[in-house]
Amino acid sequence: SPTSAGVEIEHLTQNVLKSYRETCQLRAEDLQLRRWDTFSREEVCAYQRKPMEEMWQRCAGRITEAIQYVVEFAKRLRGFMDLCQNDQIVLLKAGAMEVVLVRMCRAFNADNRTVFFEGKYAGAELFRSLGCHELISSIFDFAQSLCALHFSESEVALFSALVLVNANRPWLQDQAKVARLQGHLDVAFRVLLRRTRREGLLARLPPPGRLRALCSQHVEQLQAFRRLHPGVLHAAFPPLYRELFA
Amino acid sequence: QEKHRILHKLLQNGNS
Repeated sequence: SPTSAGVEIEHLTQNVLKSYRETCQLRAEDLQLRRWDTFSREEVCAYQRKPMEEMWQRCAGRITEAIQYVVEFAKRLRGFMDLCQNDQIVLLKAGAMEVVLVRMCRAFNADNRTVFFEGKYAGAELFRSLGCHELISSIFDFAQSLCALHFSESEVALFSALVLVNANRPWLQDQAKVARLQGHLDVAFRVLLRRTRREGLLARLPPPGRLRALCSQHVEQLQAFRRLHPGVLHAAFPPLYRELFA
Repeated sequence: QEKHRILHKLLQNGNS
């Protein structure tokens, strides 16, 4: 009946919000409080002087930490653990980095184009020694464009659940089951937007291709780094990072 | 599955 469907959707929404709150890594209030706490010129120079391998290793470490929270988010999402293991892995392998990029907009200060990194806010120039200027610029541009949407915490929660539960990912075994869950999350998102008079957001969301392109760009840069520094990836990068991207 | 050993392990470790 329409009523019980409504109750179901409300339960799902509450589950997504709770799962997100429990796994958001950094609280929005804390990020907000520290948004003008930027690295000093000397600190930026110290990062810029780091060898490329060390900077890559640091960034891989921070990405891996963020991904572990996304895995916990997925595990708490109602219905996710009912999918077969193949599909859980397919969705995480394809979507974890995309969710990290979406979550990053919370840790981004669009007023001075800085992102929270290792305890303070950092501009794109801090990442210079990575040797992938274009990728960093694209990620900063993406964060800037998401910030312009003024996402609420509930919107980030539901949007990231939808980025993760995507029935169009290749290699799914039970695509219909993923599509059902995706459909319920989609309804939950639309109900939330209607309730908060934010339906206009739907037309302004980034197209899925944009997230996919950023993730491919990351993998391409990793391959280029690997050619320059053979062996470093295996010796010094987190195993989960290697498993997902190498 | 062997290729995704760590992801597997993380998924199987209860809701920690």
